[in-house]
Amino acid sequence: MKLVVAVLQDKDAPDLLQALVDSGYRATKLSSTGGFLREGNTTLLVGCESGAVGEVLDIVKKVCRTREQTVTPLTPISGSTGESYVPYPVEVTVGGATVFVLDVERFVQV
Amino acid sequence: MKLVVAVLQDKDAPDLLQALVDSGYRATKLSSTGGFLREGNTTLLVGCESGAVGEVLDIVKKVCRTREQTVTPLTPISGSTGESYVPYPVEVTVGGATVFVLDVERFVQV
Amino acid sequence: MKLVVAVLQDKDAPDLLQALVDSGYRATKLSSTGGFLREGNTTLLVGCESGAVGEVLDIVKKVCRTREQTVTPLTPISGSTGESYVPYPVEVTVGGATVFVLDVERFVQV
Ligand SMILES: Nc1ncnc2c1ncn2[C@@H]1O[C@@H]2COP(=O)(O)O[C@H]3[C@@H](O)[C@H](n4cnc5c(N)ncnc54)O[C@@H]3COP(=O)(O)O[C@H]2[C@H]1O
Ligand SMILES: Nc1ncnc2c1ncn2[C@@H]1O[C@@H]2COP(=O)(O)O[C@H]3[C@@H](O)[C@H](n4cnc5c(N)ncnc54)O[C@@H]3COP(=O)(O)O[C@H]2[C@H]1O
Ligand SMILES: Nc1ncnc2c1ncn2[C@@H]1O[C@@H]2COP(=O)(O)O[C@H]3[C@@H](O)[C@H](n4cnc5c(N)ncnc54)O[C@@H]3COP(=O)(O)O[C@H]2[C@H]1O
Repeated sequence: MKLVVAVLQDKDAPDLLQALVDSGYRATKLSSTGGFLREGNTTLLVGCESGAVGEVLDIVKKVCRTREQTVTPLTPISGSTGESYVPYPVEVTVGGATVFVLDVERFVQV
Repeated sequence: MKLVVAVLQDKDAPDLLQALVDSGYRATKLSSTGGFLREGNTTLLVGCESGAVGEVLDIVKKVCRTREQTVTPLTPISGSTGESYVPYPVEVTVGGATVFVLDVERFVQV
Repeated sequence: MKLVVAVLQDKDAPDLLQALVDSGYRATKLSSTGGFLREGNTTLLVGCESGAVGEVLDIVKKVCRTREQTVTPLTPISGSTGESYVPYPVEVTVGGATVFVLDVERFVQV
C-alpha cells in the first residue's frame, strides 16, 4: 500500500477526482495554500496498492499536465470616460502537480 | 515513531479526539472531503511511539466501527394539501474509518 | 526526498513560510486544529532533498522556538460601576512546533 500525496490547482481537482473514481481509486481532498503565491490550492491523498502507483501517476499527469490556456478576461475594463475596450484573448500557463509517494506500513479499514 | 493518518466521519471526530486525549495521545485534526460522495469528513494525524500503534488502532476501531443507527428524519414532509405524516425511524449505516500508518524517520519538538 | 510535516501555531506560519521561501524551499500550508485545546493551528508540508532536512529543521526551530512573550491584554475590562483599570503586561509562553520527517519513495512534478 502506498499513500500518494498530490498538490494541484483547485481548478483541476474536480476532474482529477472524477478520473480517479472512474478508475476505481479512492481519494480524500484537503484544502491547502501555496507557500509562495499564498493562493488556495488542493492537496489530495490517494491510498492505493503499490502496483497501482504508476496508473495513479498517469491519471494525475493526464489531468494536471502543465498547459497553455487561452483565457479572455471576463470584465472589459471601461475607462472613466465610459469608453470600453474589447478584451483580447491572453495565453496563460495552468495546471501542474507536485506529487509525493509515501510507503504505508499498515492499512486498516474499520 | 509512527504517523497514523485516519479518515473518518465528522460525527465521530469529537469522540475519537476525546478518547485519544484521555489515553494520553496527541492528535491534529484536518477538515477534508471524500472523493466519491464529495461530503465533508475528517482526517486525523496521530504521532505515536511504534509500540503504541496497536492501542491507537483499537481506539479508532472502538469509536469509529461501522454500525447501524436508527435515525428519525427531522422534518416530516408535509404534502401540498397540508397533511403531514409521522416520520418512521430508519436504519442507516454510519461510522467507518480508513487508516494509513506511516513510518516517521525523525520526530522533533521545538 | 523527504516530506517534513510540521504542526505549529497560526501566528508563526507567515514568518516560517517567508523564511522557507527566502531559503529557496517550497511549502504547502494546511489549516488544522489541535486535538487537546481544539484551537486552530497550522500544518505545513515541506518536500525537500534528504540533505536539506537539517536546514529546514533549523529554520523551523529559529522561527517557532518556544518563547516568553509579554502581551498587554487589549481591552481593559471596566467594571459595572464604570471604573476601568490599567491593563498590566502579562508573560505568556508562545511558539513551539511538532515535526515529523517522512521518507518519500518517489517525487514527481507534472
Ligand atoms: N517541495 C514542495 N513541498 C511542498 N509543497 C510544494 C513543493 N513544491 C510545490 N509545492 C506546492 O505546489 C504548488 C505549486 O508548485 P509549482 O512548483 O507547480 O509552482 C510554483 C513555482 O513555479 C513557483 N515557486 C514556488 N516557490 C518558489 C520560489 N522559492 N522561488 C521561485 N518560484 C517559486 O510558484 C509556484 C506556486 O508555488 P506555491 O508555493 O504558491 O504553491 C506550490 C506548493 O503549494
Ligand atoms: N484508499 C483511500 N485513499 C484515500 N482516501 C480514502 C481511501 N479509502 C477511503 N478513503 C476516504 O474515506 C472515506 C470513506 O471511505 P469508505 O470506504 O468508508 O466509504 C466509501 C465507500 O463505501 C464508497 N466509495 C468510495 N469510492 C467508491 C468507488 N470508486 N466506487 C464505489 N463506492 C465507493 O463511498 C464511501 C465514501 O467515499 P468517499 O470517497 O466520499 O470518502 C472516503 C475517502 O474520503
Ligand atoms: N504526537 C502528535 N501527533 C499529532 N499532533 C501533535 C502531536 N503532538 C503535538 N501535536 C500538535 O501540535 C499542537 C501543539 O502541541 P504541543 O505539544 O506544542 O502543545 C500541546 C501540549 O503542551 C498540551 N497537550 C496536548 N495533549 C495533551 C494531553 N493529552 N495532556 C496534557 N497536555 C496536552 O496542549 C498543547 C496543545 O495541544 P493540541 O493538541 O491542542 O495541539 C497540538 C497538536 O495539534
